Amino acid sequence: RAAQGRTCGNLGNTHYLLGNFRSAVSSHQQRLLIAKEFGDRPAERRAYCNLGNAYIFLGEFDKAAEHYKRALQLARQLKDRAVEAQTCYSLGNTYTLLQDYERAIDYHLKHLIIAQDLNDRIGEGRACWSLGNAHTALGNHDQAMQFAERHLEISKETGDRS
Amino acid sequence: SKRMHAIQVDSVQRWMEDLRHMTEVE
Repeated sequence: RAAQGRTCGNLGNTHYLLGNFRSAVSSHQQRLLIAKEFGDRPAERRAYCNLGNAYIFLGEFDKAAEHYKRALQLARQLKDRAVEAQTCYSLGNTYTLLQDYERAIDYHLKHLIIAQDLNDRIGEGRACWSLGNAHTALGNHDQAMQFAERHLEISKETGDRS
Repeated sequence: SKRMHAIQVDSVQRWMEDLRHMTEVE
């Protein structure tokens, strides 16, 4: 049964990489069930992330957000800061797709704080870029400018010409 | 439309490009 769980996860990932997102969802849902049977929280966390990602490409952004939120709870329980940061970043982008820019800003700020704690300059740059765009969408041009300037500074430091 | 505008945000597009190849491996 445990091997069946891992295989469902691998199958889900393969469907996903092939662009078969409905099949990916189905396999990852199976993987999630088996992870729950075993009380395997890291596997549960992975399944929620994989499901969130597949729902993004199906255009089902509400479902993606629900799954990312479960992944975030588990990442916090498991004290995995890097995964917590990644999931906040995903939630920020998902709420941008849902045009809920206030929530997007909340999650991008959470991502920014963790990226700074972890000394992840690339992550910090991405957070500033995203925050600039979300503030622009809300018409907060002064704040958008501050984040754009921080993004520029970090891009110069990391040698990211694009 | 507004929805298309959100999808065209450059930082979101970049995230989606990365996400397309991102899987949580067993």
